[in-house]
Amino acid sequence: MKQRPISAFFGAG
Amino acid sequence: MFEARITQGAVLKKLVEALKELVTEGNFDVSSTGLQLQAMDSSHVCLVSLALREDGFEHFRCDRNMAMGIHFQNLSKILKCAGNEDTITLKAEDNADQLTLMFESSNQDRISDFDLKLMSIESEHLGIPDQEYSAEIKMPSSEYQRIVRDLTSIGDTVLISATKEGIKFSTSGDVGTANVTLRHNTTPEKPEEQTIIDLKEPVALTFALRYLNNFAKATPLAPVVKLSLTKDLPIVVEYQIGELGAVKFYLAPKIDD
Repeated sequence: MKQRPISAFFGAG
Repeated sequence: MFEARITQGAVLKKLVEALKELVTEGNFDVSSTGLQLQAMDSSHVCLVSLALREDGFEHFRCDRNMAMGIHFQNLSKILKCAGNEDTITLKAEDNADQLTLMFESSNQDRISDFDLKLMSIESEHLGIPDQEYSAEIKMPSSEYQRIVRDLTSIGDTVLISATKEGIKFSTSGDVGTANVTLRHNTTPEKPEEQTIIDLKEPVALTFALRYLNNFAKATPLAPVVKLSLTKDLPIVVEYQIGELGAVKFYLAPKIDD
């Protein structure tokens, strides 16, 4: 299984 | 200048103990509304979001917005010098390169101050949308701590499934498998001993236990933890720190290759 970086879920704010 | 005074200095000590393994460094963003921190772990799969409200402090003053770059292991070394009953005051001049921490014993007979060198940290700020989750579970924080600790000794990842039957934590490893199910239970008189499952739709997600176990270091901060789950999105593990604010941990789910 793989894990995407957390930034892939949240845009720049 | 910036000045924040907290009578329960132990809260600050517990907070930094909860964060220092997960995040090496980060910016304390202070403004007239309070103190915030957003920081990722070194592998960038989880995010810590801390928000302490200005009115949660006994005294709070911030003349201009500042980002104070903190090395958490170093801050922890200093906070270890504060007594559990001490009042702690944080102080910094505008654009200062150090943060002063003053500790006062409860009977005011011992006062100490330490200066922490600040760092310049360029951090990417992420926008976390307010959203509805498929499942929100409130449970005793000690129960969460026990489950993730127990399962970490069995496997590396946990499948968390929320259904109308309850919330199930499942793992497997070399020694075998483990399942722990908590049912909705509002029988205990004390709200902090209840398990409350607010389910909009069933959801099941897999996470690395190492991180969930690390989040449990925040257990001393709050009697209750809230888990929020939605398909294909990070889990939120949230601890309310009394009237002061909250710390939220976000962890990306494991997905099939």
